[in-house]
Amino acid sequence: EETPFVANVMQEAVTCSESEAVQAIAERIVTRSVNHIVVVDGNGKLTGIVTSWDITRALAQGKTALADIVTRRVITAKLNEPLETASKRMAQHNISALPVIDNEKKVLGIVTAEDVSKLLGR
Amino acid sequence: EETPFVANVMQEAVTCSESEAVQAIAERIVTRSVNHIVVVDGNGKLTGIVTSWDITRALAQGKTALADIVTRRVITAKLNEPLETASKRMAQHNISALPVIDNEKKVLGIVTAEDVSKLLGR
Ligand SMILES: C[S@@+](CC[C@H](N)C(=O)[O-])C[C@H]1O[C@@H](n2cnc3c(N)ncnc32)[C@H](O)[C@@H]1O
Ligand SMILES: C[S@@+](CC[C@H](N)C(=O)[O-])C[C@H]1O[C@@H](n2cnc3c(N)ncnc32)[C@H](O)[C@@H]1O
Repeated sequence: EETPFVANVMQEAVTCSESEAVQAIAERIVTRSVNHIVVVDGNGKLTGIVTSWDITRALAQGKTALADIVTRRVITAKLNEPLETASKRMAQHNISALPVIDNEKKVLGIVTAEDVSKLLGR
Repeated sequence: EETPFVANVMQEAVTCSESEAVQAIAERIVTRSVNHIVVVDGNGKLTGIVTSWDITRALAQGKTALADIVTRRVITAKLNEPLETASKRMAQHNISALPVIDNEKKVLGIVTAEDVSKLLGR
């Protein structure tokens, strides 16, 4: 069995900018049928992550601004890492996705627990 | 390598009843740090599923009643199934969790893509 790498299961990251409203981000989660939106700056560099879990927490706590719900300290992955390492990192932090970035924090894609699970089912 | 079964990675399902408000379900998603709430009747039998994705869609579409957002046709798993089969089923339906039920639809637990991914990282 070959060792899979992050690059083998990475998908395109669905992104948003800092200036977008929570309502617009919620609509993107629905239309793109994903749970993770990666927040980027004007150069496509990583500035945060917002998930359907964060939107749920915003509803539970009556928060409405993106700045109040976005996670800033983002756990990430690199293209050439073994997928096993990425899975371990997700498990350690109890999270279900890792944005994949280059050395300048440019967002290249995203790897999710769903993509890893699909590997077992292949 | 032994073949893992659903029973090996299954977790306790976090549940709600049909009479609960969306706000209360959103709060449970946050306090239990999960993405999936299994809807059960008074005998603990499966009647639906609500996820943080559904709550996000409710926000995007201005829906507020549980009956408007719950998914009724639930894809499930059995305790003694190979995990590979459960992963395939999740992948086929683009979903990230399967409630585990017995032959009378009693909810025994839940298996998620996150739990499957953890197996790779072990
Ligand atoms: C701790 S998890 C708990 C629920 C579930 N395990 C999940 O991943 O959705 C939910 C939180 O993790 C955060 N999160 C998701 N992916 C992340 C990542 N790569 N780095 C940092 N935080 C992340 C979300 O922003 C959200 O606040
Ligand atoms: C189609 S998925 C798309 C987003 C992402 N793949 C995920 O699983 O969250 C989202 C929808 O799947 C539904 N869903 C989740 N688990 C399910 C299950 N076991 N059976 C049927 N529907 C399920 C949710 O209720 C929600 O409406």
